[in-house]
Amino acid sequence: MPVVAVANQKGGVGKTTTAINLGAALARSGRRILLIDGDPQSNATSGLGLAPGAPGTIYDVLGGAPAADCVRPTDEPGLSLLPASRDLAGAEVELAESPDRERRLGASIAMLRSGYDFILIDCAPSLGLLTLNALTAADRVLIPVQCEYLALEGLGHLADTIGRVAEWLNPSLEVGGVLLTMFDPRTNLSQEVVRQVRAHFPQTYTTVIPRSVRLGEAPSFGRTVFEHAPASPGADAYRALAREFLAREERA
Amino acid sequence: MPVVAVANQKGGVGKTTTAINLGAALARSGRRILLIDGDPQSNATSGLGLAPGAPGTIYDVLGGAPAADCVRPTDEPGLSLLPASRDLAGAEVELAESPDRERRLGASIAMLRSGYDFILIDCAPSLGLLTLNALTAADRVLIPVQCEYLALEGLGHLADTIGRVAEWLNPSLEVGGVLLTMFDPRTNLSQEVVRQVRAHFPQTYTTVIPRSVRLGEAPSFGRTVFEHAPASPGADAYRALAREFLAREERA
Ligand SMILES: Nc1ncnc2c1ncn2[C@@H]1O[C@H](COP(=O)(O)OP(=O)(O)OP(=O)(O)O)[C@@H](O)[C@H]1O
Ligand SMILES: Nc1ncnc2c1ncn2[C@@H]1O[C@H](COP(=O)(O)OP(=O)(O)OP(=O)(O)O)[C@@H](O)[C@H]1O
Ligand SMILES: [Mg+2]
Ligand SMILES: [Mg+2]
Repeated sequence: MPVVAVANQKGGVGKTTTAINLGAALARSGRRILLIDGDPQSNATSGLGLAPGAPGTIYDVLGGAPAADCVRPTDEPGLSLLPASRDLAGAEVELAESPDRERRLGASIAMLRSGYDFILIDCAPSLGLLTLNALTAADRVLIPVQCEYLALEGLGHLADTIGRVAEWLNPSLEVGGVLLTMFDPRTNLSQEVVRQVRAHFPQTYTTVIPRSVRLGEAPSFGRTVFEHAPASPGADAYRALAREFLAREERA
Repeated sequence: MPVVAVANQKGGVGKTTTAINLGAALARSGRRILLIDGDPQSNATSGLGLAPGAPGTIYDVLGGAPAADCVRPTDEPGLSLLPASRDLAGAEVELAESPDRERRLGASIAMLRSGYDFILIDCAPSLGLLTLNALTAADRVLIPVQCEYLALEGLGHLADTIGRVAEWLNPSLEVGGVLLTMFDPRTNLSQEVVRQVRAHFPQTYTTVIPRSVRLGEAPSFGRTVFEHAPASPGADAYRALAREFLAREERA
């Protein structure tokens, strides 16, 4: 029952798009999936067509509410969501003074783990306390990297943070995979980023997610790419990613 | 000497690209510009070809170092930078307990204001204490919105936060403009986002920044779009934005 944090402090690299569509692809292959929205922007929540303000959110769970009470079904059979809302932004400051401040999320979801084959956590674009909670609760980190920006510099910072969490808070944490997203074969930069990322990170998935208008549109309709445009290159890419993800898990 | 915060908690919408290239366009039209990198990712710093680890950064300034000592020249004549580095990520928690926690940046840069025609602050993708410091120090907010995602929901949250800052911390704060970025005329979603944003926000600039490979590449070379590809659609768009920005300032 591994917990996978989808994290990268760089904004707009495809964390939410990956969490939603990998989650849905795994659910469509028969796995029981829980997606946790760990970002006050609550894009995973709205991207699945749910309203953030529902009965219970991750903010309530961090405050002590039972996580099972806050989990909700989505339109994708087999994919459940622990939603987020704006008030999650307050959690960083509120948690800052408590002794278990990085461990809260892990402790709250411990009871849930046996009910799912995988739990994915969509992280906010920062390395603050919310993301530290996700990394402390996780077994693996999936790092989306967009192909438009030579963002290797930021990856070093993320790798350092993962190392520190593994050393002080969560010894079982490891980098599960690096995923190249928004790949545009027409540009030299995209090709260069792919080369550099593969050279620096051996855990880089073979699957590369292409830049695809359909994929970019889907969250505006509150639908996964499989509901919005099932035959599109984006849908094919996330199906291939799910297969590669499962093959790695079976080997792990 | 207005201070302009370039802010949107949604990641990857073009905040840094706008801060760098609007700053450079204004400098090339003869204005004296200071760009403050307010993001621990320090993309504005690396995007201008500077190394974040230099003598003084915004982290030192928030800790009491004189801001003037930390300002550095860039390759663009007339454009100076107050750089950031990773350790800025620690400022959020460190500032949380001090009584002037939102006002630190404004107080530190007060002495600098008379030396520049405009000060731009590139914000992190969050509404945490760093962005609150930028909003408290600013006279106007420039909000980039990408055309690929119907992110109006997030804009409401940002507008609420700006309202609260104006009410409690900085009465002169107002929304200076909303900038549509990464526009791709081939997609319906782009056209729809433009329509919706213009309808909701009368302050939306007429200038729209197109999605352009050259613009995406420039920061990887540590150069502005004017150095990297001066005749590209991206360079033209940011020149047009600078003209429109100045026209609004003259009317203000
Ligand atoms: N492969 C793709 N092709 C085209 N558009 C994409 C692709 N992946 C994501 N997008 C779009 O790019 C934008 C950023 O993606 P997304 O919101 O998933 O990134 P994120 O890393 O979660 O952002 P944040 O840092 O704000 O959490 C969204 O508008 C999304 O719809
Ligand atoms: N108009 C454009 N056309 C093509 N690519 C662009 C455009 N504007 C920005 N980009 C690219 O998109 C990515 C996101 O842009 P940028 O880093 O400026 O966004 P940001 O809002 O500052 O992100 P963050 O939330 O991480 O601070 C970068 O790789 C940048 O080079
Ligand atoms: Mg996201
Ligand atoms: Mg930025």
